[in-house]
Parts: sequence; structure tokens; C-alpha cells
Amino acid sequence: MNIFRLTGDLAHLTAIIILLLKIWKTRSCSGISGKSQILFTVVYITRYLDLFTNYISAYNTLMKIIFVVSSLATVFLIYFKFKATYDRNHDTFRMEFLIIPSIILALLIRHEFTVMEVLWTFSIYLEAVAILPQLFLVSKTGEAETITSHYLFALGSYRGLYLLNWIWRYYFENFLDWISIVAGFVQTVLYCDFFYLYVTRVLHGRKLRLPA
Amino acid sequence: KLIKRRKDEL
Repeated sequence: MNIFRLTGDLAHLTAIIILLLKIWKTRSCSGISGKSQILFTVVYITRYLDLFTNYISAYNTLMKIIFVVSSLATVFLIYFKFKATYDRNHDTFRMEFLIIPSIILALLIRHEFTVMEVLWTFSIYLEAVAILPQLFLVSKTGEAETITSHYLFALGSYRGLYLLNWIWRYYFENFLDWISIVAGFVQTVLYCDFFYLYVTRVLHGRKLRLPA
Repeated sequence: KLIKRRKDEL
């Protein structure tokens, strides 16, 4: 464990908590893409199947369980409990456009051709693009609530911090996994436009509103 | 070896 990975994990955890609290406190999931949340749930379930096969540490197990359970809870809040507030008219990105290419890519580019390894690789590829329905929804409505902006910032920072973690691990542990690195890089790049708006607007006390 | 070690990440 190094400082980048720990802060990355904490940013990830913070993002999830911000989102759950926002929905719970405001009793509304408006401005949140249910599709991105479904995709993240698929990501965690397919990646953390190793919870059943090998034990790494209490930290690792606890975080994996938190991610799976909290993403299921978020999906439940959006599609069941606060269904009436869900922006379904704006959440129109097609999930299959992300899921199918991720499956094909995972079958082609992976380390080993085993069920667990292909599913792990699929989860890495899908995670890289899972935020697209959410970014699409924000661009369609032209704005995001400030709390939603904080959520996106925390979630985007997490993989960026993991990139620093991989540089660290390459130098100090001789650890290198191109699949994670390239997907993590793509994932972080997708947030760049948002990061720019977040720093120039939200941090200056204004609402995130897209330029016309 | 490398594949095993990345499994400690989330």
C-alpha cells in the first residue's frame, strides 16, 4: 500500500458516500444517471468475484464488500425507492454500446483465457467508460448540482491517483500491468473536460453549467 | 507473478 493508492481508495469511497447521501438527504436522484450506476454495479460484481476464491486482507475484503453493497443500494434507490425523481428522459445513453465492446475487448486482450481473468479484464474496461452515461446526462441537461459535481470530482480523482500508484509500483515493486494502466488512463482522460469546469466554476462557488 | 500481485488492488 502506498499513499496514492490509499488516497485513491478513499476518494472512491468518498464519491460513493457523497452520492448515497445526496440521494438520501434530498429524497431525489435527479441529475444522476441510473445507467452509470448499473454499469458500476456490474463492474464491482464481475471484478470482486475473487472474494470467494482468495483472501488478501481485511481492508481489501471490507472495501470490496462496501463497493458492491453500496452500488446495489444506489441502484435500488434510483430504480425503486426514488423512482419518481429519476431523470429517465435525459438518461438515454445505450448501455450495450459500452458493455458489448468491453466484452469483446476482454476476450481479445487479457492475460489468461480463464473465466475469472476475462471477467476481471471486462470489469477494468467497463469501468473506464461506465461514467459516460452520467457525463452524457450532464451535457444533455447542461448543468449539474454542486453536490453531483463533488461526486464526479471524487470519482474521477480516484483512477488518476491509481495512475500515480502504478508509477510508484513500477519503480519500487517492479510491478507492471498494461491493461490496468491503459484503461485507467482512458478513464481519467474522460474526466478532463469535467475537471476543468469543476476547478474554474464549482471551486469558485458557482454552479456547474456547461458553456452554450 | 505480476497478475497475482495486482489482485490486491480494488
